[in-house]
Amino acid sequence: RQSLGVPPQLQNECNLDNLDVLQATETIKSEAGQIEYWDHNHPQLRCVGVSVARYVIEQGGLYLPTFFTSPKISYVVQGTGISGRVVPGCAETFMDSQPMQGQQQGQPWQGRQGQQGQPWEGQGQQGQQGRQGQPWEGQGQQGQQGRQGQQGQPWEGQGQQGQQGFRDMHQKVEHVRRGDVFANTPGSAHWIYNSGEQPLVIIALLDIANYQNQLDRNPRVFHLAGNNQQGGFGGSQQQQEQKNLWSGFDAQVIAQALKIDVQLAQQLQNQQDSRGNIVRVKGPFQVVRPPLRQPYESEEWRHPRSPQGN
Amino acid sequence: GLEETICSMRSHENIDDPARADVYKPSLGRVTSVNSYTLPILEYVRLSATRGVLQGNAMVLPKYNMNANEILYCTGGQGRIQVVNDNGQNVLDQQVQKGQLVVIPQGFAYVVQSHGNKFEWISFKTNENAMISTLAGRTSLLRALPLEVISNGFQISPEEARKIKFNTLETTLTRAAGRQQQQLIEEIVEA
Repeated sequence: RQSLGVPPQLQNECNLDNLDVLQATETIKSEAGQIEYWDHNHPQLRCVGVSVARYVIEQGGLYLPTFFTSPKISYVVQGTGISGRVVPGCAETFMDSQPMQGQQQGQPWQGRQGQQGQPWEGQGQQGQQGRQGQPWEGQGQQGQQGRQGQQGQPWEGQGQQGQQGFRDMHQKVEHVRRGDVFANTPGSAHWIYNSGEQPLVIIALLDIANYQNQLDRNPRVFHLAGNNQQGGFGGSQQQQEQKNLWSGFDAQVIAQALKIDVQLAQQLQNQQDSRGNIVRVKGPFQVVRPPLRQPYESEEWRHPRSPQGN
Repeated sequence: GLEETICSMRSHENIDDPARADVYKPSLGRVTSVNSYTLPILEYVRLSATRGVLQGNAMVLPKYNMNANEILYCTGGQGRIQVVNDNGQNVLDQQVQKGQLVVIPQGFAYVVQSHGNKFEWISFKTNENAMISTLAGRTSLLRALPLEVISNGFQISPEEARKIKFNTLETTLTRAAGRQQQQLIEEIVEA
């Protein structure tokens, strides 16, 4: 680690003559769970350049999307859940394949699909672009408006039937359960939902001395939603209210970027939200995901009775 | 061996030629990057660069650098830059003009706008393969999240979540409201 450019003031910081058992020193409570932190300024943790946190997500709790500037590795101590990881630029590969209602009734977007294929279907989104180009690419706002004027957005202007007809699509989500290890690269956001019947407990380590963290030796968490009025993760963020990234932008800029009205843009900033970073999901959590692999889960898979079992 | 590899290594690449642009929209601007894939010597120095030109009333969609710090130098024109830190605080909201420099730390979200004037810049990034993640647009982080996560995270209806997720189809550059339109929006909000 010293060869990787540890600042001189930190090089003599490791006093390893006596080691202590470390307990979490700070707890940040949220609406549906809590996050416990170990003090990363403790000499032992400072020496090895890591920060550790334990997440306790209650049943039906959702840990809102966040990202870090350091690599992170996590282990599921208890419970089951659903985890989503966002890899920038990757296609939304999870989509509902149920027949869309109202397709027979001439939806405005049918013509476009008929000509070009569904933009979210198949593997060839890139290829499709290469062959035909997206109608809204390279034309700026005018081109986009033109398209909207002619055909409408696939999810707009269709009334109730259109809303039923359009299904969500998103990037990969995975089931996690006790014993799972998962890693996150710097800058890639992730979220976790507790789908089980007991608290989901995850212990996570941030490698803040990793060369990929190009800032200081303070763990920095960036929230994409929610607010944390109690602060957290020590260092620069300790004792400071943590708002989400949208809070720092002018609402008008958000409205322009997302092409939404200013009021909705202000809602993104979650200014009045006191739920913290783990929120309770109201109603069922309807995210497109593959079913659990039951045979894999069963004891028979672990200990096959017949010797022929592979 | 050195003569065939190190000594003959290409060490320069022009990124100001519109014909070389990675993102090009005649009415909005262009963005061109050079990294270790396009200029292998950058792998040794662990640096990369991005050249950008914004036409009047355009914006670079909000984004952050995943694995690099960015040092942005304005080479021409004037633009507005907003930077947000890890606490969600606005740490920079200023007009930037030719000759001025802005440091954008890793992970900090930022947006660049031009109002009326052209804005040109060169960004140096402290990673040979610097990666960005956009917060709005077709390949953005929001687009990759399930609607349920968005609606629960922001306490909004599924229909509103749908708008947030899908309304912006561009990936890098989009139209920014002009001054008159911006004033009109402010008047509406105040009313």
